[in-house]
Amino acid sequence: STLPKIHDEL
Amino acid sequence: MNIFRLLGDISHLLAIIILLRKIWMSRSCAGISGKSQLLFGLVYTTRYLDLITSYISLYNSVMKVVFLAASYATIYLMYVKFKATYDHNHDTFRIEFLVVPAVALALLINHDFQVVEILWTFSIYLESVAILPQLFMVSKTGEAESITSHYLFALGVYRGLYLLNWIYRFWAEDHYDLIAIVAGVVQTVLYCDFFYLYITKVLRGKKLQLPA
Repeated sequence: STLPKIHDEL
Repeated sequence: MNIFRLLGDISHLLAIIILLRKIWMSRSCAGISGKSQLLFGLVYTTRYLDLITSYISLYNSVMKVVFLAASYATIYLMYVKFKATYDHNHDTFRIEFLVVPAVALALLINHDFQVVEILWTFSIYLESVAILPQLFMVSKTGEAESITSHYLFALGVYRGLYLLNWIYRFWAEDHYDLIAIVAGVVQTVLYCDFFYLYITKVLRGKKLQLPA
């Protein structure tokens, strides 16, 4: 899983 | 961005607007749990700290500001402007039983032991249970005004649509975030009982009455 570097979801 | 997440955000925005409008127009917060609103305010505050530091898109930034502003406005209306109409007697859920475990879990299970990441993780865990005081209040009063049930339905659907968004992103982008997914499943499951009542009662024009 490509861990989310930044959280792009609200 | 995908259609599931866009519809989810719209449903979320709709829920927040429905609630704010209901309180403002009726000048009353009867039947609404102030504790849940405080928890939501805490969720958005701890999650949207990156509003200043990282820019993702205009949409992302605008929506974060709107959610924060609407949340604070709702808390202001409930605890200041219309606090005389706040139903203390039925809004009795002990929110420390939600906040403390969320803090503990965020410190134990997270992607990265950094302040912003821990706060993000805390906000994800807290959001999954933030509606409990409201659902508890509806069960204590035994009923909910139809506008309140529309609010709850839109709020429950939003995270349900996010589940579809995460399935899509896993399939299309090979990207998934287990913390958000597990918390999102818990959050959506908590609404199932309400969804059943909403579909079978409110949509048939009946009042949302919980079996006494």
